[in-house]
Order: sequence, then C-alpha cells, then structure tokens
Amino acid sequence: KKIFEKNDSNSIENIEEFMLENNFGVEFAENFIEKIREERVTDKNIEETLKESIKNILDNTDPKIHFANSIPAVFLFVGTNGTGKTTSIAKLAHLYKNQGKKVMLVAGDTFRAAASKQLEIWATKLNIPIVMQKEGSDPGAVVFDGLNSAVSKNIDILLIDSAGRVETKKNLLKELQKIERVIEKKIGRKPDETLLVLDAYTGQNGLAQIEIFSSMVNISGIILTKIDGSSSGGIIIPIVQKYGIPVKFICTGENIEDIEQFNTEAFIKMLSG
Amino acid sequence: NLKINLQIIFKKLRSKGKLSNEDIKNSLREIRVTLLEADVNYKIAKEIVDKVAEEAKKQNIVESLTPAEQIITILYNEIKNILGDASPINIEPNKRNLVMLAGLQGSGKTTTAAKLAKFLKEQGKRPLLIPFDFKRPAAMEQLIALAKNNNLEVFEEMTGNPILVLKKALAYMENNQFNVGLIDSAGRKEIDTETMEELRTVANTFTINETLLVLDSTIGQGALKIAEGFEQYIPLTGGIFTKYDSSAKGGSILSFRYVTGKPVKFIGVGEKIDDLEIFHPERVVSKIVG
Ligand SMILES: Nc1nc2c(ncn2[C@@H]2O[C@H](COP(=O)(O)OP(=O)(O)OP(=O)(O)O)[C@@H](O)[C@H]2O)c(=O)[nH]1
Ligand SMILES: Nc1nc2c(ncn2[C@@H]2O[C@H](COP(=O)(O)OP(=O)(O)OP(=O)(O)O)[C@@H](O)[C@H]2O)c(=O)[nH]1
Ligand SMILES: [Mg+2]
Ligand SMILES: [Mg+2]
Repeated sequence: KKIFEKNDSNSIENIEEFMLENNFGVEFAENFIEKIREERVTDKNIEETLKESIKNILDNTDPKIHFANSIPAVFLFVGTNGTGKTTSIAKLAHLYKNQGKKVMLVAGDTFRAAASKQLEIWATKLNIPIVMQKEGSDPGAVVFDGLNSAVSKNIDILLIDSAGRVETKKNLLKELQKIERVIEKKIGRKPDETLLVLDAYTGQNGLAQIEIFSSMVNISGIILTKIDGSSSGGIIIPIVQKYGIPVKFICTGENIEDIEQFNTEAFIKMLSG
Repeated sequence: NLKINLQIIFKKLRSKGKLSNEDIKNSLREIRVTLLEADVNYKIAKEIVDKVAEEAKKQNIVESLTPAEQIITILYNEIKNILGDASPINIEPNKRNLVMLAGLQGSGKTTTAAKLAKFLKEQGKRPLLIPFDFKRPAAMEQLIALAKNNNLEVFEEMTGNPILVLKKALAYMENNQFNVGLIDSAGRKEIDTETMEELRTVANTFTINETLLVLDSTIGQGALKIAEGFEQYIPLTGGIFTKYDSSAKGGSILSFRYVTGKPVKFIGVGEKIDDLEIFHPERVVSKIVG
C-alpha cells in the first residue's frame, strides 16, 4: 500500500494504517504516533518523519558481510521452515563465485526429504563442490566433514545449510547450538556469519523468531526473502529497531541472480511504493 | 494476557459499582492490540472491536459484575463466528477424485500433500500423490521420498506438458483403482499472472473436487490480499494452515475466512507425516486471544 494512496484529511489515521498493513506492529505504530504528537509534526510532514525514523533505524546497523583474516570464511544459514535458506545459499554461492572466490556448500539439512538433493542440484548447476551425507545423518558430522574438506581444498567461502526449524522446538535450537560449537571448535571462532533467513510475508512471529534464535546462537545478520511477493517485509523495521541485527541481503525471486546487498534507500523506496 | 489486562482495567469498577465509558474504551483498545499482535488484519480487527462494542452495549456490560469475563466471551463468539467449523475433504465414492494443493512458495504444500495422503489412506481411501512442480530443484524427489518413507503411492512420471501429465495420472489412477489424486502444485505468487493463469488452466481443464489453499500460519497482514488473489483465479474449496506449531498466533486464519468464506479444513502442526490436525475453532480462538 502506497503512503499517499488515501486523501490527506486524516494523515495520522493513514500513517497508522500504513504501518499496521506493513507489519510494523502496533507497538511501533503507537510509539510513532506519540512521537509525531509530541513533536507537533504537521500533516504534510508526517510521511517524511516516518521515512526518517525508518532510515535511522536501518542505518544504525552495518549491512556489510565480515570476512575474517583466515580462510575458509564460514557462513551458517538458519531459520524457520520454507523461508528460502537453501535457495539463498545457491544465490550467494553464485554471487561469490562470480567474484572469483572458491566456494563450497555443505548440505547440513540431513532431516527433510530430498533436502541434500536440492542443494546438490544447485551445486552441480554452479559447478562448485558440495559435502553431503545420507538423510538421517548427524548434521554436526556433515558440518565437521565440510569444514575439513574446505580447509584441505583451500576454499575461500563455505556456505552451510541447515534444516528449517520453528522457534518453539527447543531441542532443534539446541541442535543448532551444537552445529555452532562444531564450527567454533574447528576454526577457532564462531561462524563469520550466521544468517537468519526471514520470509518477507512474516507477521509478528518474525520478532519471536529473532528473539529465540538469537538467544541460542549468535545471529550476525538477516536475509530477507520473497520481497518480490505482495508483502513489503516491513517486519524487519521493528526487528532491527528492537534487536539491532542488520539485514544483509534481500532476495527478489526464485532464480540464481535474485539476490542483492541490502540498501536502506532502496528498501524505503520499495516500502513507500 | 488479555484476560488479566481486562481485569486490571475493570478492577477500579469495584469501588464505583459501575463501569465508565472510559473503562469500556480502554478494554476495547486492549482487545484491538491483542488482535493486531496476533496478526489479525487491521481491517478485520476494527470490525471485530466494533461488533464487540455493540454487543457489550446490548448486554449492558456497564452493570456487569464480571465484565472482563463477559467481554471476553463476546470476543470469543465474534471470532468463532468468523472462523466457522471444520469440514471434511469432499471425496465422492466410485470416482477419480482430484484434490489440488496451491499456495505461495514454501508454505508447506508438498509436506501437506503427503500428510493428507496418509490421512485419507487411514480413512480407507486409495490416494495417489501427484507431483506437479516442474521447476523447483528436487521437488519431485521430495514428494517421492515422502511417499516411499511412509508407504504411500506416488505417480512418478513427469514428462510432457503439465496438462498431459495430469491426463496420464488420471489414466494411471483408473488402471490402478486410486480414488483420490493429490496434486502438489509448485509454489507461486498470487500477483504473478503467468503462473496464476497456469493454475486456472488446470482448474478449468479437469474436474477438481477440492482446491485447497495452503497458507503458512506465520503470515502477517498480507494474508488478506493473498487469499483474495488466489480466489480470483481458482475456485477454492478450503484452506490448510501449516506451521501452527510455531509461536505464530494465526490471525491470518481470520483473513482467509473473511475473504473466501471457505472452511479451514486442516492445521499443520509439525514436519512429520502425522502432524496434521482437523481444524478446531476453539483451539484457534485461544491461540489468537492468548
Ligand atoms: N518468490 C520467491 N521465492 C523464493 C525466494 N527464495 C526462495 N523462494 C522459494 O521458496 C521456496 C522454499 O525455498 P527453500 O530454499 O527450499 O527454503 P528453505 O528455507 O531451505 O526450506 P526448508 O529447508 O524446507 O526449511 C522455494 O520454492 C523457493 O524457490 C524469493 O526470494 N522469492
Ligand atoms: N514446523 C512445521 N514445518 C512444516 C509444516 N508443514 C511443512 N513444514 C516444513 O516447511 C518446509 C516447506 O515445506 P514444503 O512442503 O517443501 O513447502 P512447499 O509449499 O511444497 O514449498 P514449494 O514447493 O517450494 O512452494 C519444510 O521444511 C517442511 O518440513 C508444519 O506444519 N510445521
Ligand atoms: Mg532448505
Ligand atoms: Mg513443494
């Protein structure tokens, strides 16, 4: 919904509807309305004030990817079921390969039917190595295998897939902690990036996902997927404001090139239609 | 917790003996916040609050001795009115029934197809899983693996154009006495006219008994537009909400019901083959209201 779609005779009501419709949440909306009342913002300046607030929230985080001084750089991908982890890995692999990096994949989802096969098909398309074991194997073991292989093959970037999991399953979050420990033990530091892959259609549950995942493992960034759909991904606004975790990439479709580095101006432009 | 918050608002009533309009306004505001935080679409939340206000007035809530309980009961009933009741999968005897699953990317269609096949098999039906995603890497492998792991039958031929594949699947059903074909379609966006037209073509070419929209319970305000969008292209007969085992409160279920009027048939409560429950309105209301 575009900000200026309705008549401007009730700008506060319009801006509130805009915020709610874009999943900013009622807490954020109420705080913003209180702010524009306190600061006596005039009707014609309300939209600009909101854009400014959003810009401040997003610019307060660093969207860059951080590489350590040693190789392989290790990225772990985590998140709720079906958000786009596996596809995002393929897209990043393609991006980094085109930058001349040696990339390797690890099929860390040993649970879901044909999960490894799905990532293997991407590896084949990209002509890059993949480490996988049969379904039902211990994910920690596959990750360990992958790390060893990456070290011995002088891989620059190792991308590790994990099974989707809902934040209510404590045992699955503990499994994620174990994977993080396996990595830390092998390379002497936590993964360079642990990226939570978040679906742009997500509502208030997005806050619970971040809250609980980041309480169990170190989340260094968010990949926002499916922004090409009918949802603006506005849930990232209350998320970034509350948790300070940066959105690092945005995904715009199902094809291998459909990923870009997160950019505040571009996101605000998309949001305000 | 809504009940506790309402009791706090109405606590002052004790000293006055009667509720003020301010108390009522505050309680309605509390209800609105609860609904919005549960991902109920803001337009539907407004309508629910207005109806609760109207009914509370009718019931003379200002004189109530238990206003918190009373207003919650009114709210529960308003939500239940929207949710409707469960409804079985419509399977006609002595024919080759087709059930098609459609929805956004990653909503849980493939997993739900397998769950439904097991459910129907346990009801004495003879289901055949039909992979219908020609795009996603290993989509067919995923459905075949789910079938093999759970003793379910799956149609493994996917050569030729989609319409031809379905014709072959129907012939296969006829020759092997399957009475329910479960079509697991590819994920698609309701705003993508090309893929939505493909779905419409299937719906117009074949007699489909059930066209079920599979929605992720974690969806936010967008559920309204999504349900509307799918309804414009295919005649939906019901909905299935997956990932209900997350902490999502499922307000999007109200959007689906509001926009389509079609029954919510099942709720997905996990990744395993048995994690499928028949829709229970009471359970859904309590999750929304907390
Ligand atoms: N439109 C669109 N679809 C996407 C995007 N990213 C992923 N998808 C689709 O979403 C579906 C799920 O993607 P996956 O990569 O399998 O998701 P996942 O998180 O690995 O899923 P699980 O491993 O089952 O938890 C697939 O159909 C993808 O093609 C995106 O940015 N836009
Ligand atoms: N926790 C939980 N996970 C679920 C549920 N239903 C499906 N999933 C998971 O959600 C992810 C996506 O499921 P799929 O069946 O691949 O979804 P899909 O709609 O077929 O995806 P596309 O074909 O890419 O559009 C998988 O990891 C499933 O195991 C559910 O009710 N609860
Ligand atoms: Mg995956
Ligand atoms: Mg599928």
